[in-house]
Amino acid sequence: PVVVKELTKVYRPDDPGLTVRALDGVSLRAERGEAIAIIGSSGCGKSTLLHILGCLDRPTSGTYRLEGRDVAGLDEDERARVRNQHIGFVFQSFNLLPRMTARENVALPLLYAGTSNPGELAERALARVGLADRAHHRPNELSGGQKQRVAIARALVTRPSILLADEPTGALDSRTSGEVLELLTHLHEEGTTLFVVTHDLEVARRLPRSVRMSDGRVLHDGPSDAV
Amino acid sequence: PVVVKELTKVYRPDDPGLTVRALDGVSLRAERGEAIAIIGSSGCGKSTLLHILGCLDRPTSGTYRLEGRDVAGLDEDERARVRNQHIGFVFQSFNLLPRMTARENVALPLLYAGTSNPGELAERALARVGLADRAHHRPNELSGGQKQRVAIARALVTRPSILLADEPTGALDSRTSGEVLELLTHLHEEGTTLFVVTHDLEVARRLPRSVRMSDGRVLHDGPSDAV
Ligand SMILES: Nc1ncnc2c1ncn2[C@@H]1O[C@H](COP(=O)(O)OP(=O)(O)OP(=O)(O)O)[C@@H](O)[C@H]1O
Ligand SMILES: Nc1ncnc2c1ncn2[C@@H]1O[C@H](COP(=O)(O)OP(=O)(O)OP(=O)(O)O)[C@@H](O)[C@H]1O
Ligand SMILES: [Mg+2]
Ligand SMILES: [Mg+2]
Repeated sequence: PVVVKELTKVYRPDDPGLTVRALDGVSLRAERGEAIAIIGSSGCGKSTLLHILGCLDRPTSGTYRLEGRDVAGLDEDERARVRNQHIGFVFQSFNLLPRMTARENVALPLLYAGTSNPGELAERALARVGLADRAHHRPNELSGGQKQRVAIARALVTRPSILLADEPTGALDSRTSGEVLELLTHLHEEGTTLFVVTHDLEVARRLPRSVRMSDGRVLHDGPSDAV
Repeated sequence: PVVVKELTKVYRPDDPGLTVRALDGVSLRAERGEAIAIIGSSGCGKSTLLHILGCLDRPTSGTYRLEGRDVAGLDEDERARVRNQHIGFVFQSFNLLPRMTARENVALPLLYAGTSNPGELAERALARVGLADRAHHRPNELSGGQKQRVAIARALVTRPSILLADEPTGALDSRTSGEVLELLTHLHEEGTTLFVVTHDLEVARRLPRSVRMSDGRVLHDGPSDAV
């Protein structure tokens, strides 16, 4: 399970006029294999929470136990290892490496993990998001929605046990959006734990549970059909 | 009016296996003060068309006359002047300058135009998108939707006669999205010509006319209520 308790994230704590409480006491528990939407207004703390769950950032206070292990206290290298072995992350602004092709970007996590056939697995992941014919394009030769799909392919190529996706359909038209949701649903059926930040309530309603945030806190946590 | 005829944009024309016809013969005419949504699947050419309309890019072939003037044939400096004097552009990936604050980013077009009171006008523009309290934050200290709103504020601070917005609500929740649409509608009522690329059909339906694209061409051009 994923268990966070009383997480806070405070920027510029020493500067009262500039202090931002991006997370102001967030607690939640997810069992393995759950699929959860995180929703809420622009600036309410969704990406901040997702980065902490993804071991990309540390909270100011509070605890985070991943499958029973305290991960908030790990050092940089240990967190990198947890990320590479267990976590797939789709960034809100994609974060593709500009000098590498789509195929090279997607293969990168496999190279870190020492997996064989990285190129072939990368091409299959690209095919699953409809971009087989863009494998050798660089990010500046791709449309916004194509970059988003490359970021998605990269996040799932290592078959992570936890997939964290920050607005994965934000740049996609409704049909392509539907295809990506099919893909995520399929992964979930195979046992992947899913956290999907989205401001699209149609996306949220396709996941069993929704956590609504506001001003760094959880307002509501329950079945998505109430959303 | 904005008049484009038979625009094409072809990448890698000399490499048959890699040739991409991003625009494959696009024609349209917009009268001054019209508001038009551009919709279509990921990769169909919307951003490419918008960049040509915004004088940020040149077509491979075809013509573009803006208020009777042939702009496709202008050199780099002349196009920069047209942009600064007449056009506001909201980029799909925001394109904020990372080392400047929100306020400095928004003030930049005013500095180029030699306008007095750039700082004050920038702050008012930020207030209109709900970000008065983020004026001194840099882009990496802002959420995705906050960056998008700074990009919007920057595009409208010079009161351009033509506003080109590439997915301006893509990173926004429904309430903030609604506020941005109100703002755009207001500008339109004041006479601004609007081109809004969007994959959100709710946004498209709020504009009188929609142009649907597919594979670099216009599939359909007419009233949005048919969309
Ligand atoms: N420099 C380039 N070299 C080759 N192909 C390119 C280049 N730039 C863009 N393309 C291709 O041109 C096509 C149109 O791109 P464009 O960005 O206009 O799409 P779009 O409709 O805005 O898509 P989205 O909805 O995903 O943002 C895409 O298929 C893209 O891969
Ligand atoms: N380095 C920083 N310094 C100061 N404030 C920050 C910093 N990084 C983020 N913030 C603030 O933290 C708050 C939460 O940001 P976060 O990115 O989590 O929002 P979000 O819910 O993902 O928003 P969006 O829907 O717009 O993507 C925002 O108000 C933002 O301005
Ligand atoms: Mg975010
Ligand atoms: Mg685009």
